[in-house]
Amino acid sequence: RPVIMNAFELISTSQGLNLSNLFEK
Amino acid sequence: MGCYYSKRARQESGYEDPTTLASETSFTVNEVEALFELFKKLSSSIIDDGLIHKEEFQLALFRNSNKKNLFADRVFDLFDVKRNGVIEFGEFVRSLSVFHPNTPEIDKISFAFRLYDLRQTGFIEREELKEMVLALLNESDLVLSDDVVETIVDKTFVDADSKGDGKIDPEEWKEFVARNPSLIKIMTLPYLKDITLAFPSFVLNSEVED
Repeated sequence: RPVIMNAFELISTSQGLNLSNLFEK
Repeated sequence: MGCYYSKRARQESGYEDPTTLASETSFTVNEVEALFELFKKLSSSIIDDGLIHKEEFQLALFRNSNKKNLFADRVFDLFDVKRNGVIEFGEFVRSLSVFHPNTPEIDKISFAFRLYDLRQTGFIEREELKEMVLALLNESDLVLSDDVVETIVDKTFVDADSKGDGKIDPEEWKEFVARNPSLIKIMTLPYLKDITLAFPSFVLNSEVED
């Protein structure tokens, strides 16, 4: 049975939402 | 102890009283002071004016000041509460506070909703969700057929749009997140609890000295 991805799950992987990069030294 | 420099820098960047900011956010006074160190670094990376410009935000996120990204744009716009094209220190602290581990989940759910409500209509609409999926695929160099994208969006709407009116309202979003808590994992930065360790130089500039 094919697994259909949750669209929000997919977009939450965007690098633009990963604010931990702000803390990179 | 560098007081002249630190006062000047504070005036330039719309520095707000750390006690006030701490009282309005999940941060302690010391953590707000530490965030000022981070803010100074980010706000002087391209234009040294004590304000975070979009190019500086993109540079911090992507190591590239020219990288266009729909989601980074949305985050920037939400941080830029005054909508004047730059992020001031107070805006930076108040917005980052949403990502603090101690901040109530309801605030994180609400921030994520506003993030995904691209056109600020008060709803996450089907077209907006599709636009975000396409942006993510583009960013990730993933290619999916339009049929597959439509299927993903349809399936998500079947799950999230419980009233079936073709748009997700804040109440439906709250219920959807309750059933899928992983959706707001990105709204918590565990690192924020250790910010004073990461940026200890605030001690040198602390107002306690003034």
